[in-house]
Amino acid sequence: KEKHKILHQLLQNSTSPVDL
Amino acid sequence: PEAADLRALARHLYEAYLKYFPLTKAKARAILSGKTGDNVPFVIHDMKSLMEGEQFINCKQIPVPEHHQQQHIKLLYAVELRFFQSCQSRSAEAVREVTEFAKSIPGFVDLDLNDQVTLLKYGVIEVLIIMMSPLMNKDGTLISYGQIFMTREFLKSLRKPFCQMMEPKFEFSVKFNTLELDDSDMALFLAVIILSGDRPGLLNVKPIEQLQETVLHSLELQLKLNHPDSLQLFAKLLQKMTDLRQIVTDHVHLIQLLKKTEIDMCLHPLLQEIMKDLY
Repeated sequence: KEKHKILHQLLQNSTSPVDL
Repeated sequence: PEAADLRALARHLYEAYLKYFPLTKAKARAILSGKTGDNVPFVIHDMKSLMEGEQFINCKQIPVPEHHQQQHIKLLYAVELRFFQSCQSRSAEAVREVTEFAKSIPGFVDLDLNDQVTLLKYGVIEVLIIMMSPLMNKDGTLISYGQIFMTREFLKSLRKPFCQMMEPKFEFSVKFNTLELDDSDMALFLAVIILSGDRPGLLNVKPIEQLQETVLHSLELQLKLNHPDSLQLFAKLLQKMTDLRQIVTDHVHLIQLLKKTEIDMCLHPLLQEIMKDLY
């Protein structure tokens, strides 16, 4: 899960934008 | 009733596509064919126009390393690398758009979360390459949401290995564009790519294959209705998926080479995540 942290975040958060 | 369901699915995916992807094929083709009135893209064809065009590109200023401080080297070096960095930022943003589109595919968010990650990891570059096709013609490509047209010759004139990055995408796109898909066809095709049950490391393949089968039926029906005179279009389109995998493999190898040779290049964390142990 740690290996794909940002992808996990993108999949789970529909509104809060990940800092791209 | 079954055909009605397949049409409803096509409509749903087309709506999601329009919602999440800001530059549609219809809009891109209008820009490329000069049908947008005064709204013509800025053309980048050499280093001078690249520097002038930077105001259009959302460039982040990156520090120039000590050993490139000599004035003329610094200038060229910074422009080329800054451009590459802005490509990375746009790609990361595009990954976010593709993720939102994937989540809108009925059943996708009900899949095992690890499988959702795997499908995105392996599918997203293929999707981005397909989405690049409408922005390209044989002479160049639109970038920066259609505000800029960058010539193919200019991209070929960059130093190695930067000059090798786009040429395979041009070759693919020129051929792909002859299929003349529209945005509603593209939406279904992208969903088919995302729902590939043969990605390495998937935990539960069956539900993915079931979802893909439904989207495939919907795509087949869509193409029959939307392109009644284009024979074997469905089969031709599926064959493109094989070419795509080779292009992605080569692309990832080039990025890995860049990482080794360009000591000052930093890869965007999201893209790094996607490309790590990919192929």
